[in-house]
Amino acid sequence: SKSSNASWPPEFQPGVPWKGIPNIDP
Amino acid sequence: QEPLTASMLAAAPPQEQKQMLGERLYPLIHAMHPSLAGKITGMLLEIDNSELLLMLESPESLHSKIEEAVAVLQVHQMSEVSHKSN
Repeated sequence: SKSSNASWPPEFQPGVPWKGIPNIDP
Repeated sequence: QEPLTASMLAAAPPQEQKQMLGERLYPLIHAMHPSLAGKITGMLLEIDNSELLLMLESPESLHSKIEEAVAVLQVHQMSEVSHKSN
């Protein structure tokens, strides 16, 4: 469902492995 | 810290590439918008890696992109607040 968008955008934290963008096709 | 290059990025796995770009972008964004830096960086990381590299080399284009992201973020937050208050 695209109606629940509350967690957007994913927050980047320095030193923490970035996992904000899952499964992007090239 | 040495500048990030396309070949350095290419040598890393895709997830690591975003991490490397984020680590470079975050301090620059934090200097402009300390309270929003994490979210702005997260938004900018949705952009193509090659474009992010160009932005790291060109402060002007980075700044305009940051302002763009802040505007989008503010509209998003306002719509969320009005949504919750209803």
